[in-house]
Amino acid sequence: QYPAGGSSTNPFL
Amino acid sequence: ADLPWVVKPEEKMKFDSIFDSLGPVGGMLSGEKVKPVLLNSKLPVDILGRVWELSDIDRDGMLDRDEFSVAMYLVYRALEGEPVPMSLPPPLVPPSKR
Repeated sequence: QYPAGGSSTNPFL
Repeated sequence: ADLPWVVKPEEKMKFDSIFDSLGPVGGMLSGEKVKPVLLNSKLPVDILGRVWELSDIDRDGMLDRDEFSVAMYLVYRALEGEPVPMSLPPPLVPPSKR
């Protein structure tokens, strides 16, 4: 569901 | 709580039409759909990351149409040279989220 970046919900991190 | 939302009705209509053009699912846009739109602004990624932090008010990794309007508002202001705030000022919180 979330974009790459682990558990972050921020697609820019 | 009675503060008028800084996003004016004319702007909201414009942002809503962009929101709808991106194909929201269940009234929400995923980060994957919003990201290229924000990248189009050519603003630095760290600025866009902060814009996302401020606009994804419930931190679910998706933006509804009010959250999306906050994101677009911040991007447009940033393009006009205004700094993106570190936290969301009360007048920028959508009335539906107060």
